Amino acid sequence: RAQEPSAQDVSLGVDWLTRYGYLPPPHPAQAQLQSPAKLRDAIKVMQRFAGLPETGLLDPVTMATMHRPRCSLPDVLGAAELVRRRRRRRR
Amino acid sequence: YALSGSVWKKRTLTWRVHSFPQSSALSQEMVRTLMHHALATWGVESGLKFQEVGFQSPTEPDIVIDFARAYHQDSYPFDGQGGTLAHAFFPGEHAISGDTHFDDEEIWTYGSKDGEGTDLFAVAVHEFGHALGLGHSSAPDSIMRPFYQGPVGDPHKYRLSQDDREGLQQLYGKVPQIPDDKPTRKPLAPPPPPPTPPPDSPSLPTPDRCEGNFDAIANIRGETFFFKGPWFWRVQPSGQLVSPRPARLHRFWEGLPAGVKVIQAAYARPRDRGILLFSGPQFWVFQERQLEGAPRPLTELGLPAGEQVDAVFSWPLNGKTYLIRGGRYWRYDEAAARPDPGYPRDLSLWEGAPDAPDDVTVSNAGDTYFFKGAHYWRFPKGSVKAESDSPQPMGPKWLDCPAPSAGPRSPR
Repeated sequence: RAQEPSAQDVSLGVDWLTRYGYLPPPHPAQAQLQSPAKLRDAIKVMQRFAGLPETGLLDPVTMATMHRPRCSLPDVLGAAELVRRRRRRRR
Repeated sequence: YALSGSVWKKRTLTWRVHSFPQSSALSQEMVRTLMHHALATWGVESGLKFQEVGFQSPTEPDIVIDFARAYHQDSYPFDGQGGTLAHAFFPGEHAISGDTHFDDEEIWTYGSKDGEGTDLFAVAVHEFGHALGLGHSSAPDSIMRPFYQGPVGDPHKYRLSQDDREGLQQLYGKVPQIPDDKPTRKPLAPPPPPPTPPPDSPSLPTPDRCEGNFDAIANIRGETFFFKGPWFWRVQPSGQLVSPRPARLHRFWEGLPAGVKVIQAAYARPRDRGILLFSGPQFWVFQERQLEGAPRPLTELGLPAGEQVDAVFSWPLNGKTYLIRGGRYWRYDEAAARPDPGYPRDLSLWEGAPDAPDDVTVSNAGDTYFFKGAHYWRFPKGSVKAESDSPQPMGPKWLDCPAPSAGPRSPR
């Protein structure tokens, strides 16, 4: 069983995922529920961008990657058109 | 690949390195050369042309390149060495669109063998991808991957991956392929010095917003526009300055004749959301940013032939538009679309208001603000009597400027 991430790692991870567009910004009035499935999907997309195995877990290598040098801009641009080669290949 | 949703309409973009790395081993010449080649990497695949302009150029470059530290007046403060390395702004009409910022606390290198430092060419190619409208990509060989992947080799041999080329061509179309046309690259020689403008072209330093003395001020769609000469600043409803650098008047207001050098007054017309810009005895009507029709005479709004205006504002309380010249004002009924009879009247009816104000506008909260010089007079919502503590310095409240008593502004 993969080692459970510490509470601090989860908190840092969620902050990082929110900053780079993988999770919606928190809304104090809605305190929108972040289902574990949503968090897992967000982690998988981040792992794809980082070229990591898409485990959906905040495992140590994923946490370490969040500290790697990078561009400041978000990775997921909200409504922007996101074209995946896979979808194009299927077409 | 991912598209940001914005793209440059033109195919020749100007650029300039506005500030250089303070502590890098790279000379300014080498920094300019690497930027030149990083842009050329995108140019050969898209037909886009990039022109370096010097500091004395009369036009603001589309892509301004800065090396900055920590908080540098945009929403992406840097974090010291490591972490975030750089960012760029997507295409658009804002002054900051296309601008590219590198963290000056990184160790910027070129062609370092031991992987020491951060390869400036590789990061520059990535960031210029954003400046042209690309978002981040998850494709394994894309330069647009969010994480730094190390040097990409020799700048004049480097070619974009297929994923990046496809994203770029979505934005700017394919380059017409001539049979023997291979993307060529000039040897890595420093680019020619930026062309000096012809001696007679005026060099236009951008004005200092903290001096006040604006030509016109208007609340347009909730944003406050501050016009000065051929420039303007925008303040968002949150009070945040869109950019400390002004935008070009004629580049934003499409169709505004080049002969119009100064906007004397401006306001947004409530009934059809038209935006009226006044200059001399005429005004121009815009819908969004496009000019609608020919210029109109001020006589249509009730002023005598040849008269001009200092200030114009529309008062939501009574649906009337006030046109001020010196110590007098005329009034125009927006609903009836005709001037009110019995004008001009004396401006002293607005108790406490300064004569010949630079302009007047109504805030999103409904208060009326008279501006003159570096000060404003606030009239609470529905009142025609200025607040007792008027005037106040406008810089700190409106334009992110230091209080007037503070010492000279800190260097950039």
